[in-house]
Amino acid sequence: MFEARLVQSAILKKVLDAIKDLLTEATFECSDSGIQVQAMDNAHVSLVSLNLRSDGFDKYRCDRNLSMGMSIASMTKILRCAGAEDTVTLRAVDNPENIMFIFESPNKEKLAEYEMKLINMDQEHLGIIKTKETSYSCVVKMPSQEFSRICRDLSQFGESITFACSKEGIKFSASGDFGQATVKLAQTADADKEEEAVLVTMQEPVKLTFSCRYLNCFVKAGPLCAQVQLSMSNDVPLVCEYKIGDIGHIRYYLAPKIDD
Amino acid sequence: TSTQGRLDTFFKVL
Repeated sequence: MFEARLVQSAILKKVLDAIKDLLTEATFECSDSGIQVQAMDNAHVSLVSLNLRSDGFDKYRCDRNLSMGMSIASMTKILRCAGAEDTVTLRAVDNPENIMFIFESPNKEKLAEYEMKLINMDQEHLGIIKTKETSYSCVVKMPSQEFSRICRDLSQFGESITFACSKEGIKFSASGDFGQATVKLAQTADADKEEEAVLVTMQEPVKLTFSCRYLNCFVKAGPLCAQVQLSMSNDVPLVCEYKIGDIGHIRYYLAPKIDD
Repeated sequence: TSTQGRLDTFFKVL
């Protein structure tokens, strides 16, 4: 028996918004410690790593480990049926062919149950992110809205954005046929609010170029968290991380552009 | 010119 309850179904809606442009289907690995998804996009350029800890749920029970293949589009359709204030419960038996989504209104007067067929997926298990945390040359924390804005604005100029980070701050730039654009963000000396701060932790400067198309998918996670963390080292994939309240995180890995 | 890298180049996919 697997059962996981979240008082705020809105969190799950936002999680789906954050992955639906990158993944058409994904395996949800459920265990005693929580729910995990690790999946690459079709082009193997980016990877989504979603982690929802069991202790972050209002109720969580997982008697045996389950791997459930789910269509992200179908899941999105079902979550659209949940009211903004509804509680959501995910439920499945031990060898499931289906998963149930149960939505309950705050006053408990409305109970809606949706059943979704699971899909058989080739078990492409990615043992990538289980190694100990890599130390990165630069780690930048900045407002997620600002990051979304910069990615959107600079995407108008070209297909890629260059991130250059030094101890002073981070510079984003793009160029294309009709011109070029640069946005510099200085490290904030004393931001009034923690969520408005720009913080740079630097071992050595980095300069990396990434595809706009993927960055603009990652920023869909913005509504999950006021701050985004960008971890960078030269010639290795970017890690773009959004915390999901007290329950977990979503990390996107994106391979940099490489010189031919 | 530069081309988009693939994660396979950086990580060993099990």
